[in-house]
This record gives sequence, C-alpha cells and structure tokens, in this order.
Amino acid sequence: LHAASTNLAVKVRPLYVLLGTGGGYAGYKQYESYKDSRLEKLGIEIPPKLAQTWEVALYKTVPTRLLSRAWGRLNQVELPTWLRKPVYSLYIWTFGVNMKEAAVEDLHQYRNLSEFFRRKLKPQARPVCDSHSVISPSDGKILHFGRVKNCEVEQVKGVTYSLESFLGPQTWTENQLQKTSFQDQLVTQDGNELYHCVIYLAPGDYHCFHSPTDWNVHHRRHFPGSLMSVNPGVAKWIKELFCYNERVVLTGGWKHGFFSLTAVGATNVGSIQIYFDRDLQTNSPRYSKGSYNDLSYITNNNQDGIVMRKGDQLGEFNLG
Amino acid sequence: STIVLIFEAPKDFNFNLKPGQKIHFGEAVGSL
Repeated sequence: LHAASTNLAVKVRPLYVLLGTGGGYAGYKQYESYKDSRLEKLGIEIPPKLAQTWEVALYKTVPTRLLSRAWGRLNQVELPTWLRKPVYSLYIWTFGVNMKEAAVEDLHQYRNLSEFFRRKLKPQARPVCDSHSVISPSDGKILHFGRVKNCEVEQVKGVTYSLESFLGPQTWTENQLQKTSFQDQLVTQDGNELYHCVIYLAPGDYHCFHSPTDWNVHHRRHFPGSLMSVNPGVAKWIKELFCYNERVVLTGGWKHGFFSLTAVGATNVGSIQIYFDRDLQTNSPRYSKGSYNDLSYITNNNQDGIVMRKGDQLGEFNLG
Repeated sequence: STIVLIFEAPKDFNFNLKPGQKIHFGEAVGSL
C-alpha cells in the first residue's frame, strides 16, 4: 500500500505542477486584462502588451493547420436531420447569427455545419452603397484603418506589421528601382497616399466577401502559413500576426492606382476560396509555411485581368 | 478570419468609419 501510494504521488506531482503554473498564469492574465479594462473605463490609454518572443514561438508550435483541417473534416460530416436544428441553434445562440437575413432560413436544409457556415444572404439583405467609391467587402468589425506610414500597417492600433512581409516582394508589376521604399513602389501616381482598412469577421458573421470597389484583379499571391486565431485580442497581442497566417493577396488596379484585398485565414476558418480562381488551394498539406505561390490573371489574350464591379461576389472563407 | 484592404488614393480620401464599429457588406468604407 505504501509503495503504491508513493508511485501515485510520483505520477501525479507533475500534473499538479502543470495545473498550478498554468492556472496561475491564466489567473495573472485575467487580472491584467481586468486592470486594463478598469483603466480604459477611466479614459487612460494603455499601450498594447505584446507577446514575448517565446510566447509567439510556443503558440507557433501548436499544430494549428492540422487542427484546422481536422475541424474542417469534422464539419463536413453530414448530420442526421433530427440533429441539425439543435446543433445549428446552439451555434446561432452562441455567436448571435441573424437567420432572418439568410437566404435559406430552414435549418434542416443545411447538411452540415460547414454548409451552414457558408450560408448566403437574401438579395435585399445588404444594399450596396452607391455614393461611396469603397464599400465594405464583408460583414465584420473594423479593427483599424488609416494611412500607411513608414511601410508599416497596423493590425490594431499600435500593433504593426511590415507591409512588405505582408504582401511579399513586389514582382507583379514592372520593378520601380528608382523608388526607395516598398510603400513608394506601390503608389503609382504622384500626390497619392496608401491607405488600409482591417475588417475582422466574427464566427457568427456572413463569411462570403465581395468586391469593395470597381477594380481589375491582376495577380494572386497565396501565402501558406500558420493558422493562429485572428480575434481582436490576439491581433492586439501578437505583432506581425497577419504575416504569419495563411492568406491570399489579390492585387490590381482601380481608378486611383494600386488596389489590394487580402483574405487572412484563422484556426477555425482555415481555407479561402476565390470564385474565379479554381486553381487556388489553401490550407493544404502540400504547401509549406514560409513560401508563396503566384498566379497572374493577365495573359496575352487578357490584358485587363479579372474585372470586378463593386459588390460582385469574390470569395468565401470555409471551416477548416 | 480577416479582410485587409490596402489601396492607393488621393490625399483627400476620407474614411466613413470608427474603430471598433460593426459593419455590413455594402456599407460605405470611404470616398473622395
């Protein structure tokens, strides 16, 4: 009995240590966020607390791509009809989905969660604004917007990432060697500025995206990458998050010069589909992190690329 | 998931947005 109890103590102790340190760390983080929210309520601006290098490295060791693909497979399993309503109702309740604007309101019609996630909207649910030249391509929350300064873009206020790392080297147009910075290389007309806007799509949001303006898409660049969460809390915590994650960058031109739209994937929403690009395959094990794959939509027979009108359907995010 | 728009525009381009606001597809982001 004594020997057995000694063995048990040896076996259990590391678990206690792990639980104790993990719980302590989580508690400390909770206390920090509570303290910050109190200060914010008092109107005191708090500089973002960025993750340490080791924290980012640790997060990167989590097999997010594998988890995402497993999640995707699970959600492609056809649910029995009797189970559909309770499963989707739980999702609707958890993430505040407005089913009244869905093209198909009957929950039994969606064979699995993946299909439900890709649901379309009623045609009249989202009127496209005529009076503004740039519209929102999707439903979501505005994380940040403004001018691009010093080749740095902000994922949330005060947390930046490199424009060049995000878009990759500028090879899709004639190289402009006389221009010094990457930012200047993108600006085609004198007196123009470079602007950016970041829209976060929450799990309950409509996850298709549309053309934000009248433009011609000339080039696609697919960056296979990690699939870390991109929720605003993580975007505030991990610098360069959008440069680590899997993404599809569409670049081209509009009436004022350079225009680009980038779809950034996340753990649950790992794959991105572009309707006019059947060759694009995202969150696929055949691509390794850190590389990128280019495709030009400009050919000898088509010098305009893909012509998109404001509000046209462009693509969608998928589960896993 | 996230959508990032990066584009060139004249200096008088104005955003019709507030940080943290909820937006729907089709609503104005900005114009000249």
